[in-house]
Amino acid sequence: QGTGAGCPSCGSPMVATQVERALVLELAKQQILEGLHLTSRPQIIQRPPRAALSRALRRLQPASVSPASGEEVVSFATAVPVTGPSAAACSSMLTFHLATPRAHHLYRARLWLHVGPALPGPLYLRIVRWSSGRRRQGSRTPLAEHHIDTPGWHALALPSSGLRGKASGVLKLQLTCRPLHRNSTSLPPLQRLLGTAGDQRPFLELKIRAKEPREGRAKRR
Amino acid sequence: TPTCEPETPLCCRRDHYVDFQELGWRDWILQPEGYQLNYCQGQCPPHLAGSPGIAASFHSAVFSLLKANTPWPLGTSCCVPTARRSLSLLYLDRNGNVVKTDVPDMVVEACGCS
Repeated sequence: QGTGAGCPSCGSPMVATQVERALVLELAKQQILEGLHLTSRPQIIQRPPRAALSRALRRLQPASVSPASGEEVVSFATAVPVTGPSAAACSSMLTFHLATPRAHHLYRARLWLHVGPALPGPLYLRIVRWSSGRRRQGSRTPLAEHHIDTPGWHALALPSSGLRGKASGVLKLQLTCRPLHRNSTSLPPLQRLLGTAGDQRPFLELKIRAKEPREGRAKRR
Repeated sequence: TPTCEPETPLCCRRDHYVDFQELGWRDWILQPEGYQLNYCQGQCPPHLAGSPGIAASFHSAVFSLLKANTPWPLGTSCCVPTARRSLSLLYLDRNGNVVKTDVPDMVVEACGCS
């Protein structure tokens, strides 16, 4: 609008360069926001540390292109030790803030953890999903069990079905560990075993694709 | 499709590179640094109508037949995109999550007369 009569693609007179440039920038904003289904640019509440960002970006395989109209998401965790009388010594709670899912289908999830050199021996790691419920302690849904026997980064597969749901977008995973071999030495607190800050911060890698229309209904065969 | 030159009045592709720095969006769009925002501009005289145009389809064939049998052109023909490609974006959402997605039909690659 305001550029004079008619539309540029049907032979109307050329606009001045500055006006055209301003139009192009405005059009670019609208096009990007519309393409990302956003109404305005995101105001980032908590920017991830640069080191964590660069490490995570290396995990997003440059060659792996998300499926058409799909997404890959890397979400960084905030980790706090689990305290309380019944809490295991080697236990930690990871909290993720995911965008409220649109009509998307989560089909792959991996939890990346960095285990430090203080690992005394192979450990058994149990991951449950914690959700606040009616009961004071909340409810726990088992998700996965893994064996970790070397320091370094580990990509632990999680069942995508166990992560769906919750309009709030807040996901809490409780990690509990114990020595894999019962007679081995006891473990230090998980906080000392797991990297929790900087470029060793745990993060979730999610692969999401757009839901097919009317997906979820049983297909008659 | 020719890219638009000042002396080209006919349907062409006008190339614009938009740097996200110019939009002040470099803080949340991590990659790429910018993208080609092209659009189509120029005249489409009747003899160019439907060549190659996104309407180069059944409608265009019917339109050509009508045109051939009617001495006067029906309606106007516009310069429109005939080919587009997606744009892969890596950006931070409001929670600081890194999102990688392909936005379809974001870059106009070719123009034609409908």
